Amino acid sequence: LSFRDLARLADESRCFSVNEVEALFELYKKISCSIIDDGLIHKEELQLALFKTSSGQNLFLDRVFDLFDEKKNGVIEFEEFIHALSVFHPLAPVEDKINFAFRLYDLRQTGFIEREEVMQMVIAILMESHVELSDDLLEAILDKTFEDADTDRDGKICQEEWKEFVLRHPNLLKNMTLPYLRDVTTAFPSFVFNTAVED
Amino acid sequence: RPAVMNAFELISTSQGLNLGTLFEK
Repeated sequence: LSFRDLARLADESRCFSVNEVEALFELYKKISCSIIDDGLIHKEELQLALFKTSSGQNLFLDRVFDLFDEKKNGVIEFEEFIHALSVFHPLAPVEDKINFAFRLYDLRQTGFIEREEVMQMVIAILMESHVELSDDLLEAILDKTFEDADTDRDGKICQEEWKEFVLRHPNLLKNMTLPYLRDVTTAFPSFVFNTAVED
Repeated sequence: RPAVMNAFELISTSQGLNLGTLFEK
């Protein structure tokens, strides 16, 4: 990566300094060489980093990977990694976090989060955590959620409703902020061996 | 009826959505 690339990425992110982009490159290198040593993050590598196993299917991993992979070419390039992670910075605009979460949960990318999609995600999280719920309780969870979020009662959550909903329940955005990003140069100090700029 | 959780509260606990794991050594 040239200094120009680093500076452009830092500038585009609006959150990271050049040194922080370099520190994130250390993390990127580690993930992108974990299974296929080609300097690109494949889904199995993201899965290994998040789940400590590279096998099995996970709906949420698929969604995260899909949103990171802007070019939709089946790998996460470093630029895409920085773009997506910048949304998770503690200082990133909350509007960006709200939109990113909406896109995550809008499984079929119809511009709405539909009841069917929420059902699918709840079933997926129950399977992931090996919890069983009765159909009645599952329906009750969905009813309650839609009573609260779907203010125009059309059976789906539009972007505006989503925004009002998460602003009323800010804890739903907790996983959209990574406190680690405040201090990446300390977490990955080895960037200093390759740095293009000294702060 | 007992208090019921918000669906998105449940969903947001997925390991796949908690990217902090990437930074854990």
